[in-house]
Amino acid sequence: YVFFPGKPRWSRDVPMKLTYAFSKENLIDYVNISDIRAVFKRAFTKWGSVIPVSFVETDDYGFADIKIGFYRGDHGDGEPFDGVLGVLAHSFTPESGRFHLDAAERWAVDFKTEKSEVAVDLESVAIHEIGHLLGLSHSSVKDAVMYPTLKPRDKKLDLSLDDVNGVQALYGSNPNFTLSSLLESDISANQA
Amino acid sequence: ARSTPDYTSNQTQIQTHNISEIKKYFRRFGYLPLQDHHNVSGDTTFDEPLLFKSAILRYQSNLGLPITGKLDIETVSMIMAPRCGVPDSDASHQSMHAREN
Repeated sequence: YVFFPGKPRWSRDVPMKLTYAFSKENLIDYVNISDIRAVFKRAFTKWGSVIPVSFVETDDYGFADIKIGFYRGDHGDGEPFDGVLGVLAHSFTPESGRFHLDAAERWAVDFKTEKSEVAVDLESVAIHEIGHLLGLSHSSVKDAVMYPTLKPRDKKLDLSLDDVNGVQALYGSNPNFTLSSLLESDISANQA
Repeated sequence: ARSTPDYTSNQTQIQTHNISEIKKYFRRFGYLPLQDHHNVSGDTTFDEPLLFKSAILRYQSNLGLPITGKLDIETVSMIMAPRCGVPDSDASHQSMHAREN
């Protein structure tokens, strides 16, 4: 695992609670918002299960710690998106909280119903970008969710030991986290 | 084309036809300086091939690829793969995230 320069992290009272919200003006219209919310809830829960940080959705976009939106092309942060594939999403280091997805991608919440060859798994990208929001940079470990690439129609949903060690080095361990639960998850993923 | 890179051609063809795109990619993700180094005549300086090779080596190391220092098929396929827009921290050049902080 790798940290950003200066090792930025969220500094709040423990147990830490971070809020997140979706930009109502910057969503995609072909995926139900309830499905998007469920995807992000699962993604945040995954990180929250290994560190003493909880994530709560809020309607108050202006005051949310983490602000999520789908944007197209030049969207004002100096890092324009590039259309289908190429760059899929980007987010910013703590404590910025900005989480931007490229609206030009064909985002999928279920590959059984989304047949596009260039469809990208929203949950996999959400898990990866949340890692950045928490302070992890890209890992060279190919199984890690913090590895920088993701092919269309691929999924990477399980935190690896590398991801867990990295985020726990920043925030400590969730008291309910056990290594065996992670290994069980790894084993079931490998069998699948 | 980005989703399914199909490099049936040889390595030389990759290097000659797509080198500027690969340089753009390396700049975008922090492996090369944002501007070419030029001398007073406006020519690219002699150390540019060294910078480029160094960028390839760092990229291969950061992405867990075989470290060959060459634009082999595996490296080019990785460059073509969809990815996160956050620059790689160990790329050594300034990123938007360094500026953010």
